[in-house]
Amino acid sequence: CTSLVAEDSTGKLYHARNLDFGLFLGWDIKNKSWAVTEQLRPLVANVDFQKNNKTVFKATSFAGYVGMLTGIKPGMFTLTMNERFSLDGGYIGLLEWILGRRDGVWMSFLTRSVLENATSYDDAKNQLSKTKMLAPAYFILGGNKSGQGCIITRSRLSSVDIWEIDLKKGRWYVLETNYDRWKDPLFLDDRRTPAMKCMNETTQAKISLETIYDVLSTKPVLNKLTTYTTLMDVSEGKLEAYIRDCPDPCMPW
Amino acid sequence: QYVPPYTDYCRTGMYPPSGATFKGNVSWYTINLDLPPYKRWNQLISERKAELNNLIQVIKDLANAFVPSGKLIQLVDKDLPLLLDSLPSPFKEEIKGIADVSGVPLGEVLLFNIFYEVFTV
Repeated sequence: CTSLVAEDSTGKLYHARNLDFGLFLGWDIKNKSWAVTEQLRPLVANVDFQKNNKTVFKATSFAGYVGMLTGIKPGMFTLTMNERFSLDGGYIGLLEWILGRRDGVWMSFLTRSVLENATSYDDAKNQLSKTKMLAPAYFILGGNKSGQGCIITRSRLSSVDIWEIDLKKGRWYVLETNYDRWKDPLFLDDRRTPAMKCMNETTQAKISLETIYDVLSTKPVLNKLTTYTTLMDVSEGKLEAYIRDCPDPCMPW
Repeated sequence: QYVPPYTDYCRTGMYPPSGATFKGNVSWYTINLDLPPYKRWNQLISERKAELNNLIQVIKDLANAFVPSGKLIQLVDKDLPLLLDSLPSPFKEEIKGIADVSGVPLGEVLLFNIFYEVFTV
């Protein structure tokens, strides 16, 4: 996955992501595609969660999947989640759950609960960084005020790092793939460098949902695992999603 | 390109989405949180039943390729549903509703919903 939150020169915040899933889950030699990824694309759906006929939050999800990986609470915050690989991974949390230790929260249930119940950017940030979880993850959170954008690197128990937009330091966007920001990505899977190169080329003055779509359409940020691209504008309460494909030549991940 | 390091150029003018990298728009659905959790996903699942079954079948095929005896899927179908009651509300009721409307065995819908925790290894 690749997720980013960017602030334009007027202080407006944009949040976007490519959802990549299905690595090593069945490579189709003939069609040069991943089997699970191919079957996930037709399941992509935009969902408007309402109470009393009013929108509580909106999300891009998969039919049959009740947790959330990408969502917006209009006027308040935007949230995406990227997978974090760790030896202390979700299978340990799962095992603990089976054995009866159930004080952690399932990742996608937490994100949905935050989208449904958090009352502000700070509240969402607090819940995402402090709630005990079954699996590690990266949470990418955007707000509605200048400077409100961060990447929360989570272990199962706590937040390991929070990396925020900082305009004073020239950091007008934060971007996450699937690697800790203080470490180099695996050299065979470096989507961070091209994504940052394209963001820097775009410049803060020209950042918009349109130019962010360009960044997320650049290979290998777009790759054979990409199922959808979602673009979100928190102030307008806008979420738009597109099903993606990556015809050859294209990286398998 | 197939080989890192990255040397491709940054795309421009891709929006509005079209062409080979765009496979389609995403449909909108409303989930009414005032409904009982069991019923919330009925419309969406009724419309995407076949696609959900296709995905589950691919996952089953992969599982059977790793464990040809079929015991892994037997475990998912027979034992995983025992976990459902330990899940918090409203998720357990929603998952049950999805399984009933789609016709996909409960354990397999549950596996799809906890895929992240299972596969972060």
